[in-house]
Amino acid sequence: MPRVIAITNFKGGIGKTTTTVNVAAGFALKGARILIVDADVQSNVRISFGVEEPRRNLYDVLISNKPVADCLTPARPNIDLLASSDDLVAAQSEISRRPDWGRVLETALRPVVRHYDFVFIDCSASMNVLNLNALMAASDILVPTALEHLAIEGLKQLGRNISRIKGTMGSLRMIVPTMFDARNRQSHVLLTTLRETYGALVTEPIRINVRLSEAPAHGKTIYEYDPRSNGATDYAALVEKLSVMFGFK
Amino acid sequence: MPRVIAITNFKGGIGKTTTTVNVAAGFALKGARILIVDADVQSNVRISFGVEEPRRNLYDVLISNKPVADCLTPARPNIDLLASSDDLVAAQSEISRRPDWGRVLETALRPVVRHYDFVFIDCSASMNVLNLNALMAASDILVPTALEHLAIEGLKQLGRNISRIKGTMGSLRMIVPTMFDARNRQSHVLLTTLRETYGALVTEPIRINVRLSEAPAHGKTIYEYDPRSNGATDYAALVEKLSVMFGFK
Ligand SMILES: Nc1ncnc2c1ncn2[C@@H]1O[C@H](COP(=O)(O)OP(=O)(O)OP(=O)(O)O)[C@@H](O)[C@H]1O
Ligand SMILES: Nc1ncnc2c1ncn2[C@@H]1O[C@H](COP(=O)(O)OP(=O)(O)OP(=O)(O)O)[C@@H](O)[C@H]1O
Ligand SMILES: [Mg+2]
Ligand SMILES: [Mg+2]
Repeated sequence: MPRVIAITNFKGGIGKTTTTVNVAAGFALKGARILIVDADVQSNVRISFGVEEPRRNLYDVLISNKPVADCLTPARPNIDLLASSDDLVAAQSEISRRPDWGRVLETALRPVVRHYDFVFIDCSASMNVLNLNALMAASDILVPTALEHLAIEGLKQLGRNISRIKGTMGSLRMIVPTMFDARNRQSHVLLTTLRETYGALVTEPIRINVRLSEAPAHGKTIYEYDPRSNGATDYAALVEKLSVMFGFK
Repeated sequence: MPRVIAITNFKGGIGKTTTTVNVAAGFALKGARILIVDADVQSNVRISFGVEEPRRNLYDVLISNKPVADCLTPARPNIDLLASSDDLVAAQSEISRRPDWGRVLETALRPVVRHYDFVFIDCSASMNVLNLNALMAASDILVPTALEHLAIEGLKQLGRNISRIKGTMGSLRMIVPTMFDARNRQSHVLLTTLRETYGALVTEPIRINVRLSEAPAHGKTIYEYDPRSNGATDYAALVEKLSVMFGFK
């Protein structure tokens, strides 16, 4: 069975999409077959890969009951994308009214999941019915966080909600500190706080790196845009750590 | 009638809460009577003001039908806060099932709105039923945006959704560039792009300023934490521009 990994955090702008794109791309380069589900109406995954808006997407799967296999878009070798769309904004209320409203995504993905080694779900910030579906469908949860007070504060709430939705915190695999700025005292202080509170869950930080924020404008992963950058080095290291954890090659 | 101002953007982490807190505080210092509604489950407004979790909040108003006047918390002189809560996560689906699901917030606020000069609604990132309610209730919309590709890209989608929900873009008053970093070429390039696309809607940028990211940890507004900082200067200037626009003193 593949791992279904939700990349989530209520806090916005802390690196969820950047982590989804560059972890998925790192695994694909190692030969893993990857499905990325973009559960955020912003469609930032598609933009980050430089992929045109496809004819079919997640809305077609969840609302129009089209088969998943017909709604996938190849993003890179070894990476299929189930893209998001504007229509999902209106779909949230419709999904909420269904009796199985928490399992809609898990059920929809079931026919194709076994063709992949990893399924990554990029979540939007805040909590909505799509994010709830992502948590329900996930076997593993990865939580990026910026090293800022509001983001660190928000982890407690996220933990409460993961426990409420999944029954335990057991599926929370890693907390990935992002945008670590060695010149900034706050970064160091909050990284220490994070490690004191969450121990071995906390990975090495992803350093702040302007190349990571430039890459989406070129529709490239960090490995394509600047393979010798700190961003590429740090995300490759994270992929290695995840590979070991999930026993992949 | 007071102005009801939704501070919103699908993109996360681009300065919605920072703008809500420091614009509201700037107006309160000028003697305006302010209500802040925190429509984001993260409760970042409460944290930023250093206010304890109150007994009653927005959940009590929307779901338990408690009168708004009984659910307000004084945050500062001239500032009342209708705080958010964890329970709002579960409330979204419940609200979605109501026939008047888009007008629930507007209806709930009606009894108290006339006691204030301004009502500010801090929205979460992404789109959910609470954010939809905030847009429906708002007479004016203020959109902060970071000067990054994904955030600027997202403005087009936000504009489409504002038109869809409000019928026109007429209530969009300002786009406020945040985290402007003069040392970073991308900041300059994207600020120019923003001005070319949205013209006079775009205000002077809020400069990147570590004091703004430190202030929430102390539960202080930027004027309290570091009144001589760039952050305090830039937000005070924004308050002046809004005062002129809304004809306040
Ligand atoms: N390590 C980093 N160094 C510098 N910039 C980064 C880094 N990680 C992400 N960024 C940039 O910061 C911004 C926010 O990152 P991203 O969009 O991945 O966050 P997110 O959590 O997915 O946001 P949202 O809540 O809107 O979905 C983006 O412009 C991104 O390019
Ligand atoms: N001009 C600025 N300079 C430096 N840091 C800033 C600035 N504006 C905001 N910040 C910091 O950036 C982070 C994101 O800002 P904020 O939380 O206000 O964004 P948001 O859009 O409300 O996020 P969310 O999508 O999670 O609601 C916070 O830690 C904040 O303190
Ligand atoms: Mg994202
Ligand atoms: Mg916020």
